Amino acid sequence: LFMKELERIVKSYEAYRQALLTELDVRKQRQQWYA
Amino acid sequence: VQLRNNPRRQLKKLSEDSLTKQPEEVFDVLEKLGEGSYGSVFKAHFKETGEIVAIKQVPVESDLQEIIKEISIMQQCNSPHVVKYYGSYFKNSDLWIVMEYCAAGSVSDIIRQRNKTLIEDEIAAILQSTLKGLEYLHFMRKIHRDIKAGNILLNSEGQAKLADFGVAGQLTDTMAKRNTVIGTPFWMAPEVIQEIGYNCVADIWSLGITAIEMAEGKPPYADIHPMRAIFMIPTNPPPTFRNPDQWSEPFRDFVSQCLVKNPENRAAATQLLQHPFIKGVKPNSVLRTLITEAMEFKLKKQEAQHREQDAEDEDNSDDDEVDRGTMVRAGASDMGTVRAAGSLGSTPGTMIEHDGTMELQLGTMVINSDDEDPGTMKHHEETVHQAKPSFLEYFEQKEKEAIKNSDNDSRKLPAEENIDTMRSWSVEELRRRLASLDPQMEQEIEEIHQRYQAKRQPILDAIEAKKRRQQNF
Repeated sequence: LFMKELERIVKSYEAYRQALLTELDVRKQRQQWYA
Repeated sequence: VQLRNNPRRQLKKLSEDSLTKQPEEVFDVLEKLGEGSYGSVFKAHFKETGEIVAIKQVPVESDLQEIIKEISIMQQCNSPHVVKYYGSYFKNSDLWIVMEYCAAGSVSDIIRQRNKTLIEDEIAAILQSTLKGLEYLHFMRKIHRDIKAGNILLNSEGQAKLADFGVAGQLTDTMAKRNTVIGTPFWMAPEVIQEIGYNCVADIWSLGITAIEMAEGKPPYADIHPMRAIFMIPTNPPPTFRNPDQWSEPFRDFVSQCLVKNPENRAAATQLLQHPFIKGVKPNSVLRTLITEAMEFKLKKQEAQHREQDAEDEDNSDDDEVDRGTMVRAGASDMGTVRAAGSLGSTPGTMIEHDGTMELQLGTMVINSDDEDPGTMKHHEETVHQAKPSFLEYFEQKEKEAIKNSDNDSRKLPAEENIDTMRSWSVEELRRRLASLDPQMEQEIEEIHQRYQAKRQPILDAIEAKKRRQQNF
């Protein structure tokens, strides 16, 4: 159960990190476009 | 019938010396008292002081974590209104839990044995002791979660004591409300059924139902299917007496104060101890007739079983003897103090013949245990032979669905914000969140590690103790 819960936490944080990185990337591209 | 045990000295805890011995050197196991949540309960004689104790013998393959939880809760309690724990032994494949003996048995046994419900004076006396037990328990931030006549024991002096902490829970400051569906369906508070979180006053609702049970012989809705009752309890107005005119105004008012649907408006144990119905309680001597009759019943039954056993022994005198250790006489069947056994049968609500009296099979259910993964449901059956009731099947189905959903949900973001919210953040905010991600994750992992470690430790300790051949604790 502990390993299952650990896996769930790591996966969810990883997904969150990816979403943040994607959003930062989008912002960067948008800034470059406007520049 | 001897009304008082009158031990030479009051046992508090078994000494180190007693605990290092084999249990049969310390106790003479007398007759079987009945079946508890996990195993059989025997009456035993503590050789050192002559005191009578109860010993619960639990097979070690049972749910050890639940048993350790029960021991731990009893161990932390020191109240004359809570059954005392004296110590435990490992003996072969059983765990022997030595506890305080309550000579008159449970209130539900007494009702069944006498085939008679209780009168108001008797109910008030029992409720007062029970409320004192609950006041103590709630002060210790513990919830019993299975208050019913079957879990209130009476000693020979008429003092009621809370027993069976198999499903009790500990509240912590960070977890002020629990959301585990636990207890016995007909006694369960609406907020417990609705899984909206509950606290100590859930026990007060169950106490109100227990008051009706003592007065009428069974809890409200007992005649209908428990699956339906489970939906009716949160929906319907609070239950009342079948014939309210039969009962005094203070008693009716007491019950109505326990059975308040909104837990925020429900009275606490301390307040209810000041209720006129409880304040006006007569001395414990009002329970004398009841206790004498219950103990006489036990004695007669015990004698009958001894006769039966002797006849059997004579018949089987040539048979191979089974090693019973020092058990003086373990009756072939239970001694009449068996609680309403097991989970609800396949035909719940059906009256079954038991020892010449009628009783309902009303068991305890444990669902959605918060000791497990969120959403994981759990139930234990008090006896393994019972057919699984339909409402448990229903909850098991819900459990499967919950597990399925939790798998689909495994990629849910740790923060509450979704991607749309993320779009409204500034670049600085996004960078800040990204930077704080690792410490946050580490903290969450550490918390969950601590939580599991706390649950694992008592089991590891028990295994380690067994490995070191330190058989008792």
